[in-house]
Amino acid sequence: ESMELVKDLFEHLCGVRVHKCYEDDAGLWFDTSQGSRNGIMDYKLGFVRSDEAGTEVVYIPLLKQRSSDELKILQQQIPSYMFDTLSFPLKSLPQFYSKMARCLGKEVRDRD
Amino acid sequence: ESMELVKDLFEHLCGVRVHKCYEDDAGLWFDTSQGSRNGIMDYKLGFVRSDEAGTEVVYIPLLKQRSSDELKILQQQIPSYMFDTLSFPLKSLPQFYSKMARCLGKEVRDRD
Amino acid sequence: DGLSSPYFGDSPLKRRAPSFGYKPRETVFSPT
Repeated sequence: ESMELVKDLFEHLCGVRVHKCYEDDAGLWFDTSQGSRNGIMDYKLGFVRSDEAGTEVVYIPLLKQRSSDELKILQQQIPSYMFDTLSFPLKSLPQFYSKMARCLGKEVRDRD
Repeated sequence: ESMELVKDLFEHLCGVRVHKCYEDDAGLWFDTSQGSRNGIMDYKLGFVRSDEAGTEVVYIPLLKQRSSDELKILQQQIPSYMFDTLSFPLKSLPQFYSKMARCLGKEVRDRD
Repeated sequence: DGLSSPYFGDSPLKRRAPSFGYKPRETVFSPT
């Protein structure tokens, strides 16, 4: 059973690609790209266990490699708070996914 | 990198679990469950290559194992055509996913 | 380039692996 086949399915079914998953003492991390031809966001998703609050999800957007044109389009697609690191409870993960999917699906006219 | 960790992520992020992936002379198949606490659909997704039409997706709902109560709820959630085998072009796969996700997310009052 | 699959064709998100510092992986078909 090939890992890449399963990842291919998820890219074409849900518009999400997990490039790599790894664990460190903080928790479990997934290097992820989400989106479609209208817009793509690269981010890290971390799953940090904590006894009292259950699992916390940490979202870290990766923007350094993005061109200014790409950032201009992303700024018209996704709300400013999603350009910063966020953390939220595991149960909110599906809302995070669909919010990101809706935003990145928006057609954006290139201004200039 | 563990396949199960990647599958766990997709179950929590996108509400889809791939149980198994395998290839036969017809094409590439994924045994899949999709949904949430409101409703779950088990189905096979097949990817059949054809030179002229590109890749065709075959959706085969798996209903035999479902209880009559579960089927009653599913019938209130998803349209009747999704109880039959469907085939559609690869580019329509994301629409299929979000349609299924929207339908299975519907709260259904248990009639009786 | 080994990155597109006979079933899915090209996978644009797969090509973004270098943003995270590694090469995109080829889809290897395991013998069924």
